[in-house]
This record gives sequence, C-alpha cells and structure tokens, in this order.
Amino acid sequence: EPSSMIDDDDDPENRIAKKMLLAQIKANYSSG
Amino acid sequence: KAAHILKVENEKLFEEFVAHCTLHTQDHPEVVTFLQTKYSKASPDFLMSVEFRNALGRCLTRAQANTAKTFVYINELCTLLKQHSAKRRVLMQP
Repeated sequence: EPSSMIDDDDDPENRIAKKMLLAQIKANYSSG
Repeated sequence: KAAHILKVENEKLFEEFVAHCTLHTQDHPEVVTFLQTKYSKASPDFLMSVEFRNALGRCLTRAQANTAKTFVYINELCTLLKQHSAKRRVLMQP
C-alpha cells in the first residue's frame, strides 16, 4: 500500500469506513 | 402536521450532524459533500420518517461522544441514504 494511503487514524473501524467512503467518492467521480 | 414537524426536526438534526462532521473531517472535506449529495438524492418520504430521525439521532449522539469514529457514522448514514435513494425507489417500481 502506498504510504500516502496510510493515515494515522487510531481506530481501525474508522480507518476502514474512511477507505470505503473515499473509494465510493472516487468511483462516483470516475463514472461521472 | 406531524410529518412537517418530523421533516423540520430531521433537517435540523442533519445540519447538526454535518456541522459536527465538517469539524472532524477537515482532512477529507469531500466526504461531507458526498453525504450531502446522498441526502439530496434520498426519497423525501424517507427524509421525513421516524426511521431516519432515529438513525440520525443515534449517529449524531455517537459521533459527538466518539470523535475518533466520525467516518464510521458518516458511512452508516451514507449507506442508509443510498438504500432509500429516490432513484433506487423509482427503479424498483415494476
């Protein structure tokens, strides 16, 4: 995993939720 | 009238939730924009429902109590709003 993708969140659940949200945003952006 | 009161209450709760999340997601402001987009696309019936008020109230209370899990509660609400999107409801019509 690129270092830029690793954040310093302490909570694992929060980290997963953040990744999911950012992935959805990226997918939406890509699909227009 | 009851529906109108619920609508106003839910709007107020959502604004409060957005304000809280904006403060705690400053590294990724696009997440709050994404939540607001999902909200704008949700079915009006759902936005004035008791179900939405309960979910919103629960998420807001927990988010305020545990700021380390802000994204968890945003994700939870996004999922719920997505499940009740106006587009999805139209597509589900026979």
